[in-house]
Amino acid sequence: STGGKRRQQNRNRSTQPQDGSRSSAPADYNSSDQKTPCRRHELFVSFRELGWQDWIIAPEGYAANYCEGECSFPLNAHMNATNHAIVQTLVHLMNPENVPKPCCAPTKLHAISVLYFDDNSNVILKKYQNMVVLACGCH
Amino acid sequence: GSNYSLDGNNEMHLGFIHRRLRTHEKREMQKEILSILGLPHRPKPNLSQGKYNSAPLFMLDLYNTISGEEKIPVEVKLSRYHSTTQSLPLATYQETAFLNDADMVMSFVNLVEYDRELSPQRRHHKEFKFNLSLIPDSEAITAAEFRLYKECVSRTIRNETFLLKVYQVVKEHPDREADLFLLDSRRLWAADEGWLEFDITATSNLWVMSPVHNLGLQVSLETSSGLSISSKEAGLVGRSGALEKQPFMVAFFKISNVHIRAPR
Repeated sequence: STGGKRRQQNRNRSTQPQDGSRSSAPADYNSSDQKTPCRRHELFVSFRELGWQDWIIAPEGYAANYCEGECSFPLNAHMNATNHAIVQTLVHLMNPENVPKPCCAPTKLHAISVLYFDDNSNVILKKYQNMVVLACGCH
Repeated sequence: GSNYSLDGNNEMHLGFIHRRLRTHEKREMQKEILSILGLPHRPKPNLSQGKYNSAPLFMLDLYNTISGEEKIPVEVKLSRYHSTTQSLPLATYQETAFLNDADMVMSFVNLVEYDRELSPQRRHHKEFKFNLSLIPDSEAITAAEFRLYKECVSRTIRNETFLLKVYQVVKEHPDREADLFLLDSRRLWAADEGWLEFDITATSNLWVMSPVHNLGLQVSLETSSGLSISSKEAGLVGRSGALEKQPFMVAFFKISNVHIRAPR
């Protein structure tokens, strides 16, 4: 946009009442009011609470995390909000009904190991990959 | 866990209800977790021999090595049992190397043990057998070890040595010695104390591929003058010995295909 228009916009912006909801500019791809930021929730699966400590030797349980909410790009990130808004707008123009809503998904996964007896009292140590979410973010 | 979202639909919602699970919810949770762990049902081991004997202690040592968490070092547990404070860690460097490459490690209890007190001209020997038929298919053995505990033998003169031999039983005969294949031999000092480990990777793979050939192992000992002696005289711990020194076998596996969890 040209500089004049931008000055106009700035003037508009400064007179507008500061309300929580954002204008529905095309780049604004979400109608939902509350924005749940991208977060990792922790659920602890306790083998003891499940009454399994007679056959599971270790661990006591494990953190089964999951991710929820929306991604927000930190402005100084490689994909900053402006680029993100432009990408969203372009996708919207090309294909209005499915504006991509950035998911919040596991981006770093970790294994756990479980040590347990089998039916014949043999002992098994098994690694389970991708059982614990260490970080969430955008794909 | 106790704080699981229970409002019916699959979506996870923020508002967790922090309360104890009801019985059917707990059963559902147990089924769900067993399916994630790839187990058809919850195992019911017979632990009359106690939970912490030699194999579980060794496996717990491997577990601590993998998870790297600050747990009670296994030696501390062991020293509670032993009058001697042998410093030998259960898991050696070699096992740790196998461990890093393995997806699963399994220890097997010794199913049978005969101390054949034969007539003097025939030799003493001790037999061991392990049931490898329970290995989940699609697992390939990358390494396997047979572990025996030797105690210090103080009766004889301290610098006496024994020659220990481990054989794979190839064919059994009712009226004479079995056909044997020598796997390993080791010269031991009477005063030695600690775990002995013998590589039986090739033998274990044969037993998995062809269970009919799984006729077990034999261990024999002789003095430096060639006299056959019983394993007890040489200080080897058998079934009548301390629980945490019982002989066992351990195998390291690499999964050939990833366990795909059946949708519920």
